[in-house]
Amino acid sequence: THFVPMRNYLDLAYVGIISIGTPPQEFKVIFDTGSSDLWVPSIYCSSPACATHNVFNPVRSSTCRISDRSIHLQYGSGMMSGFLAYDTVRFGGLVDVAQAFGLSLQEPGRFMEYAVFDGILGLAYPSLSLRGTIPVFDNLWKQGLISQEVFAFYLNKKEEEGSVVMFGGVDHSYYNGDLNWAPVSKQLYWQLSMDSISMNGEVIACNGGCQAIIDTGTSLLIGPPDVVLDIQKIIGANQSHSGEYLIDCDASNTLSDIVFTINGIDYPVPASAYIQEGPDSTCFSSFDSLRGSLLTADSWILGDVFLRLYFTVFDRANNRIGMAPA
Amino acid sequence: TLASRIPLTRVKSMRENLREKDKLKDYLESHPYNLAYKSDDSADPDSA
Repeated sequence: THFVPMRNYLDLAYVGIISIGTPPQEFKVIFDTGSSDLWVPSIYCSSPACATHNVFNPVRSSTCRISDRSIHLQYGSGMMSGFLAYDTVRFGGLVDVAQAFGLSLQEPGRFMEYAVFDGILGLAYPSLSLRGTIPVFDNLWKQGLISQEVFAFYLNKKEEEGSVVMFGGVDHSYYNGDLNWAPVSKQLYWQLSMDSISMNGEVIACNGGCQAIIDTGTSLLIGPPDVVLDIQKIIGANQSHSGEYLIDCDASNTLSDIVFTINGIDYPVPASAYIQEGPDSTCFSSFDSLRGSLLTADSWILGDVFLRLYFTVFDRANNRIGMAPA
Repeated sequence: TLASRIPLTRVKSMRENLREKDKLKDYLESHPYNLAYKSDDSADPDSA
């Protein structure tokens, strides 16, 4: 039995289509740089959450091999139980043979019913994956399906237009200027050392340096609770009954950029990005707290709010991350 | 070069879905924000 706790999936918002099996069965998945495993629901799953998602039927796939290895993926107060299987995974013209992936049998907890995606395709380092399995990206490289050991994300604010993940090369038309590279500080997540977080030239967080994880599977800018609370006060955000931080929508025209400095390069995030417009003309802070995590107290997660501004290249060959204005 | 491009679609997040159904508070209370992580697993990886 293999236990692999997972994050909550509250903010995952960019999905792509993959297929598994022969003939192919389609799934909407999150391409997630914050985890390393691939999993989708199975036809054997009896939970209500599985009834609202596409499910994989191994019997209908002539190339599927099922293992007797059970896996348990924990998320928040719920758990996904299932088993490991191997099959052909296809996306974007790539054909990844004998890819290990998880199939869920149970997805207790009603909250997964609200997820728009079927499963997750993890793109973090193999050290984060189920023991003995090779993550999708490593298999693409091992099987000679891509010519460069890189992948890159361009995330567009608009719903249907233009967002893309590219494997094996970088399309330079998606960014301005040169890519600024920063070394990966720990090969588990896509993690690097951040110098500081500042506003109006004054350091407001990460004083003396901290760690930042670049995570396509997170929507917001996540940091330590006490530090995030200070930032909420600085930008004038107040906690609502739901626990979110509300902010005057007009503040997006008046508040200054918050600058994330990484490897000596400034990456400004304007108020229009760190303030998100919700329904009924309410606006929310894009900062949230890291609670109950194994991460150290001085760690940040830079999610889609950051990635929509900066085209990002994940370079496994050189263990570095390249960023440039999208 | 051998390269591939996969289009992504921005969809409504669970946060937005739960917010609309007024269930966000329950979720935030029972699901603290967390990253994926791996605990120790001791079974034989070759059992497959």
